[in-house]
Amino acid sequence: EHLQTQHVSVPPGAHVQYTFPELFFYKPNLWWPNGMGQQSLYNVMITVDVKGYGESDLWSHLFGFRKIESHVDKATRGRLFKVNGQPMFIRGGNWILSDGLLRLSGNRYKTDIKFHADMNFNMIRCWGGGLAERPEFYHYCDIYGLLVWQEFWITGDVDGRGVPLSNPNGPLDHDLFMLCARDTVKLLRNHPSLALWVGGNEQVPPDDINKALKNDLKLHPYFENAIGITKLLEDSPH
Amino acid sequence: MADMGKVKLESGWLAARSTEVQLTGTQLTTTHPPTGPTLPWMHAVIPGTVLATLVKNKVVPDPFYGLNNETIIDIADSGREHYTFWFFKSFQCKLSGTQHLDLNFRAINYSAEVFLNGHINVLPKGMFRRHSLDVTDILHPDGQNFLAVLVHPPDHPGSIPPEGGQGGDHEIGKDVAAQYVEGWDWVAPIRDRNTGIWDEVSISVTGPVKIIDPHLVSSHFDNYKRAYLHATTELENKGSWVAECSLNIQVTKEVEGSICLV
Repeated sequence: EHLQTQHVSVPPGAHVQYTFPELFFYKPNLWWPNGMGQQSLYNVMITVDVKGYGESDLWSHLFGFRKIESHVDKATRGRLFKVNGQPMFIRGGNWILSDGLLRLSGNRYKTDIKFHADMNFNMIRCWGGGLAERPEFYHYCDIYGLLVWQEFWITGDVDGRGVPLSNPNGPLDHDLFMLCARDTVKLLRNHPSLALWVGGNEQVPPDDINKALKNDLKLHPYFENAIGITKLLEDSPH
Repeated sequence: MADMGKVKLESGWLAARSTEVQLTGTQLTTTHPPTGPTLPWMHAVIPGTVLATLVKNKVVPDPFYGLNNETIIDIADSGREHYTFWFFKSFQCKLSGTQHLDLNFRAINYSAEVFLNGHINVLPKGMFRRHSLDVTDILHPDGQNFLAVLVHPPDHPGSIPPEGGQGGDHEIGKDVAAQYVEGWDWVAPIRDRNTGIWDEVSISVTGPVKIIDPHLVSSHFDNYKRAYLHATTELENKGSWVAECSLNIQVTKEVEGSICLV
């Protein structure tokens, strides 16, 4: 029942951004972390047909309906997580990478990540000195319900500490860092297991990078005011 | 007409150290393509790193056993060119009419030059970025295409102080790359600093309009009884006329168990 078709004209050589009217779901099966419920996933498929040509491209991705919130608790100064409104006790493991020669495969990720789920973990923290993990890593975290805390490529040891101070201003090319960060976010952002982006390990990124990351990753104003949207949608539910 | 969609290029790759290949990328992908794993060429591990390829071909011992890592020369001592490698592959692809073909690298460490059928594309630096090249116009009419990629290590591979330590001399932090490769309290230094085509390589066939990086977001109300799926996508029209498109989005429940969706 969830199928929608829209007509779009795209000028020759152009790039356009298109937003579908939102699709309504009543009581969707929610995606839950390991130990809190099912990791229900929907298959979202987007296709584009061109008049006079036929089907031109197709994209699909598994998607989980879930809402993840987190904030630093003033009393404990620890970060509290909620999923679908339910507070959760984080049981997590540090992750650096699966193989030092980057012989990474779906099978290897499946084994590693199922192992974490079998240990009754519900979060994996990807350390800033390692990789931005790959879509296959996130796919199995989606399947087994491991939330992911993904750090960008800044570490206390290499950036701005030590005697003598090393790399006080992080990498030489900040634009390159932001280009890589933006492309990485686009690569991974549709995975329900992705819970938190973190600037670096034991270190705050250089100020301009930190500001840009916070700006790019803040919740889009469109979703900011849930009441507003509820009101808007109640007036025109579909 | 080639089938629409993505095909991974993950087998049949060859590799050779750049200093042992006297040919240019243009020659490798036109008049002198390597014919097989005869020296200096060897079977390559793609996705993987230069060291993964050398270990697979037993050129160096596996660094994870015993003190093998001590027997592998570090890039600081060998120089960057020692770990600058060619990767070569031929692939079949024959397009029809208005089809387009992209050559995609999901991640390369750290920079590269791509040669396809004699044409060069320089891939900019950065370990954590994707590259997508529209190669429609440089494919061979007979469908047989030659691809060679010259991969360079990070600009600042650094050197490992005698006392080791977290991140060696920290030089790697000048680049946008994984920092553990200079060694940490839990790992010995990685001799090639993870240089290589370390993630998926693919070709994707589309028509005139291509879907790029859709973004899916759900919003929830009434205690999660009411939910909305918001979807935004970028579209690119590679054709030379206005494309009148029908854009479809379909959401189906991921089925459990052995039930298959027809």
